[in-house]
Amino acid sequence: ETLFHSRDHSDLEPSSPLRQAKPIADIPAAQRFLSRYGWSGAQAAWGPSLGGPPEATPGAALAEAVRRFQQANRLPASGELDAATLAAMNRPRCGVPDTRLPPPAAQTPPPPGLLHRAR
Amino acid sequence: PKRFLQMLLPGPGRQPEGSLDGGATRAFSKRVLTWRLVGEAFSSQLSVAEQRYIFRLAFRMWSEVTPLDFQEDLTAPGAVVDIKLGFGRGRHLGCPRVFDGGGQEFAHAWRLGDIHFDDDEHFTPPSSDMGISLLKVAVHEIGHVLGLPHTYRTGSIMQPNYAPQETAFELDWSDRKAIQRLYGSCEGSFDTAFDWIRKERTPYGEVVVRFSTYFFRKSWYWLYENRHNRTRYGDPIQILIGWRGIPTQNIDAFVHIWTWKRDVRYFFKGNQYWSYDSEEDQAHTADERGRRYPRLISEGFPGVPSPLDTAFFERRQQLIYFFQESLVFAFDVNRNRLLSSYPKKITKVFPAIVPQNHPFRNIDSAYYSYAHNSVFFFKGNAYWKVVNDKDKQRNSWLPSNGLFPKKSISEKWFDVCDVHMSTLNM
Repeated sequence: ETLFHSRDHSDLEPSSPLRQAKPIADIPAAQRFLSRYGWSGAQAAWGPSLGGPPEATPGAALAEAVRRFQQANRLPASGELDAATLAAMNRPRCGVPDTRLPPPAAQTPPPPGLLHRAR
Repeated sequence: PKRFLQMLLPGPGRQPEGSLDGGATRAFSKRVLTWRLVGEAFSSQLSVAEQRYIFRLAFRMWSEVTPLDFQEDLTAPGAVVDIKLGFGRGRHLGCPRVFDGGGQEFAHAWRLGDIHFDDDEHFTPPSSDMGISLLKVAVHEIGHVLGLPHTYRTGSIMQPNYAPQETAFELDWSDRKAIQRLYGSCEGSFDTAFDWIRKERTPYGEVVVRFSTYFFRKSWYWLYENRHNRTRYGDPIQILIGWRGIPTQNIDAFVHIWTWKRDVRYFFKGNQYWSYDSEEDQAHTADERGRRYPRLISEGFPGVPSPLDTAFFERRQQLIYFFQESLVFAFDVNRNRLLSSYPKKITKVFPAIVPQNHPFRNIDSAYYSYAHNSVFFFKGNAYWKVVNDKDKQRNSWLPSNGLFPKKSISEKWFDVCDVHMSTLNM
């Protein structure tokens, strides 16, 4: 049997072309997002995705996690799940959790005149 | 599932990838890494050939800026392939992180080198400006497998969110430095290095002189963009492709004789030399007197030995300095003969400023750089800069043609990196 597949192929989702990700539109979904991508939650940021509701993140902790996410995305750090924040959560992204951003000084400034040109 | 479970346990001294206090961590210690698009996990959206081409290009883009080489391996047992890529939907490939369908999460990378792409996404080839560029996502995920975390720095390929690309994307300065902090800069000796001068007419009819810098190694070369501090995107390229009619590998030397009366360019290899036509961008077949190229060095440059280590043209003196072993030969291009007092020891003509800090013999390349108005001697990973007029004005005690102490080539010319032979002529 090939390396990845379970014997009964139960790990293969029947391919349904119309599968769309559920929009993140409410607090539980936002909590799942923040926990999945390392912005909050005791659960290891990079652990198996558990189907059930995330550990309930108390209000203050949730607001703090939202604030951190907003700062990283250059949104007003209100701690509120406003429309712009939810939109940022719904953008196409990589599944690897985010890490704490290096302090701005850590970035070596590129030399002047760097242009991005086609290959 | 067992396979992924054991990957979640942080290795000795390692944070699981993406953990909140993670940062960039080197993931591999060897230099050549193998990869494979897993056979039972092809995407249903692109041809398999296209998927493999895109992944080959993605690996090549990292290889162009790191000492790492990547080789597609279709035969070794799966367990020994360093990086495995595959597509899946929802619950996929035994992976504990279920994909969410079209939108939001489009791919993820595991610490030990597995990369999964959500086949519910609309992945597209580099030529398309629709959907999600598979190339861009692959370069991002490979960045993770190599040890790079997310960053929100604008322009970085490691941003967590997908940024639709306006133009063909490349790895920018900071991403290059980030990966080089993990794997080091690219080292290696060159067969020859030179600036190619060409006259161009501006739209206003003025004649301007421009130059491009080239580095040659074995059968490939790079164009170096001095104003961008890096090699041209997509280099190295095979010599065979970029230079018509000269030997396709292991060039010994290049010389551009540029005086009021002459503007000729010669490539040297073994005991022969070729003249190159800048206008036609190909080697001449014969000279103005009908003598065919390649010609013998001993005929065109009486008294000059071969094979050569390297050579450069000194414009003010109108001399070509030819180097072989520990000797240097000064050739007068107007009288077409060696200066009588030559050959001499290289250490005599180009003395070390710091005792014993000198290449002594077998110089790989003597390169006059218009960007730096200086001659540089390359040998192995190091260069020695020859004292020029400006140096003399600042410090009159410096010996003429003295050599400053050696430095590392990779600290002055960046990202001159090899790629695996299998991706050389992509």
